[in-house]
Amino acid sequence: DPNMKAGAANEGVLANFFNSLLSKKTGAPG
Amino acid sequence: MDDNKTALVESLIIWLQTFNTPAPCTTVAELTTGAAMSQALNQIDPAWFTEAWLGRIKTDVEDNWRLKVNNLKKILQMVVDYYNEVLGQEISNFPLPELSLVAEHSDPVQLGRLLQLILGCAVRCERKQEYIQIIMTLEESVQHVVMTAIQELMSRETM
Repeated sequence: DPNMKAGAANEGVLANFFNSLLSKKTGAPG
Repeated sequence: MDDNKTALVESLIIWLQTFNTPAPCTTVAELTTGAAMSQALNQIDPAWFTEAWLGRIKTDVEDNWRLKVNNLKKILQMVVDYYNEVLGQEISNFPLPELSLVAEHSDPVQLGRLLQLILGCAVRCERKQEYIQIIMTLEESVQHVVMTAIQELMSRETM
């Protein structure tokens, strides 16, 4: 089902983005 | 109202509701007082958006747009200072919201910009992990708008 595939891909994009945000350092640089 | 113009504000209102603020937080009009936004900011970083600061945000503004603008100005100024002084990020490339349009006309685009700046505080503060994980539990369409809003903020920031 193409809709299910698109949904799964979308979920992957969101998860990747928010996980990368989680791993970023907090606060001011240096 | 154009869907593109309201998508940002509608999704960010849903996000703001996760803070369970004492002030009502379901419509654009309710948010124009600044009460719910300031209470969310107090949760995001109580060391910066302190109880004393929160006390200066008037909660009984009703339909007085001048009082609303005063509240919104206090919020925007503290948020901009937070980016500069706590997060170490300049947001001079980001178009700041026209607060008078928010207070007088409940302008959803301008309110969306203010909420977008508050979102940026939440996903970078010391407790960002908690807030990002909450975002990840929201409906996919809301997460998408939130992601785009964060990406837009990041693309306009300079260290």
